[in-house]
Amino acid sequence: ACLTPRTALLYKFNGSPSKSLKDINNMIKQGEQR
Amino acid sequence: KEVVDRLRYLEAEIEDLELKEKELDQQKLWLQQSIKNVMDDSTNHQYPFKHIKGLCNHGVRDTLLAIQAPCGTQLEVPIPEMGQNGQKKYQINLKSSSGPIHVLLINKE
Amino acid sequence: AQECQNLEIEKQRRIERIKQKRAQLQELLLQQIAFKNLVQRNQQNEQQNQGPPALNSTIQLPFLIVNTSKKTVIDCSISSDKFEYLFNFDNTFEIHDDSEVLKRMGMSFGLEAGKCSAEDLRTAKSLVPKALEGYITGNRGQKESLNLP
Repeated sequence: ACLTPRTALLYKFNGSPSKSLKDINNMIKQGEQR
Repeated sequence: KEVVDRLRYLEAEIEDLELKEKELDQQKLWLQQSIKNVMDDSTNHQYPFKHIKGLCNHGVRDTLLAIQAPCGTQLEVPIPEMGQNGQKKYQINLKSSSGPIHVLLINKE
Repeated sequence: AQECQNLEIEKQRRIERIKQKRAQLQELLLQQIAFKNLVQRNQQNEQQNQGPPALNSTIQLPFLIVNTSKKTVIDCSISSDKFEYLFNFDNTFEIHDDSEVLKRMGMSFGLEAGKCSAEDLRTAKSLVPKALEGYITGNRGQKESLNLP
């Protein structure tokens, strides 16, 4: 488990896989449900 | 004898897997270089905008923002939190270190 | 027996890593096909229209698309040099990268969904490095290995 609670998700143009954006979209969706 | 045979078999399998992994790493490098060559062909890698609008015509009746930024630009999305007025706040931070970022509002009346 | 157990664990780790690398390779293959197809199409358009498209009708790659409801209020702060942006939305949004947009526009010939005509398969094959053609139209083993349907 990471020491400090994760506060944000990151994506790098032409550096991160598309999956990182899927993770961000899921986090936003969950944030809505919560 | 059985355990020794198993050991030999596993060692051979792991050797195969190692070769396979090296081949995949090499192929990934080729492809990344090939994509970079295409992207470096600066005259032609723009994307016809009308097709992004086409996304709107695909029943996407939303507001679309197109963010065009230099490679390496960082996008950060904090975990949504509750604002003072009890409304959820959703944020996007963009940080570039090598050039300006351009944001286009695609389909807002 | 202990050595066998260690090797079994090592073998599983390697199999897992190879699975991830194959998924990445598939993603890159589709990206390569989509980008090259886009470049070819842009060139055809330019020949037909005798010149480059109007300036505000195209967007340079790489780009991201953020889509949110029409009702969403978007507050945006921009640094003077345009190197930093901060957006606040009062509603949810989704973010898609250019590879996703290109796929949705059919630029990778529907390969990711296994809906690709023989003609398009030939074109797709011509857009990837020779050493990797096997993943597109080669023996089943390679195609399956990238789970390209």
